[in-house]
Amino acid sequence: MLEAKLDAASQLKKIVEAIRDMLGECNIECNETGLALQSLDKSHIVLVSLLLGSDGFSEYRCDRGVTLGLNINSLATVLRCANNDDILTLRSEDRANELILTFEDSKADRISEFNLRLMDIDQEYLAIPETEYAATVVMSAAVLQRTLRDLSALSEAVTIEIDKEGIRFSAEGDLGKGSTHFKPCVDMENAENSINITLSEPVSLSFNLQYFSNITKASSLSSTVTLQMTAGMPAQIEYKLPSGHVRYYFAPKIED
Amino acid sequence: PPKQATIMSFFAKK
Repeated sequence: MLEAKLDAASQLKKIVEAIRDMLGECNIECNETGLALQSLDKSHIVLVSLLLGSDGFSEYRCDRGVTLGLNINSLATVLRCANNDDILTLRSEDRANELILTFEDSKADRISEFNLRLMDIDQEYLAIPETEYAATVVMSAAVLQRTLRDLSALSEAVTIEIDKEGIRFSAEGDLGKGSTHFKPCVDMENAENSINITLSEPVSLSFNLQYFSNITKASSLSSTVTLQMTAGMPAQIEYKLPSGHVRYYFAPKIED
Repeated sequence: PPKQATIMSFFAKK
């Protein structure tokens, strides 16, 4: 059986909000090391990979592997019934067909319980190759989100170029073109505003901005984001969690 | 114009 407790429901609410627009039904695999999810978005352009390590829970128990087949939107709907600072417990018996969620307000002696029906989902998993990326950029998650939002007013695609001078985002559409360039920098006072670039060779890739905008909904999970790119390959975009991560593998636009 | 690739063209099924 699975029993996992979080001190604040907001932790799971934010994670589910970060993936719900992309995913429909998918399996969450639970074992003694934690919870994991891997699923493609409906258009197969983004692969979402979530890892919630058992250390990230205030209490965690999973004696035997449990697969939770869930509709992510249904999970989001139920989580909306929890207050952000409620204590949240996830429970599922072995071979059960439901996930039990309890939301506790320790101050008000309130306990709510919801049973979410589980589904049998026949899901395929992809082998994510171990890759040495040509460029790795660590930057503020909020700044990346804002930059992409600004450029989405111009075009449905953004081109990202990374070289030793910095990272450049550009877009061109009917009304004109625009770009934002960031140089590598260290901000001693606000470390999350630093821009760190590690490069083995310059790289340039183009991406759909609507999907990128969905990915950056994870900005509430982490102050920084790690963007990794290699020419002609999907980008890896990672938001770190206290014990785990949300990663997105994002297929680029490619010249014929 | 460039075409949108899918993840399936890069990552194989397990």
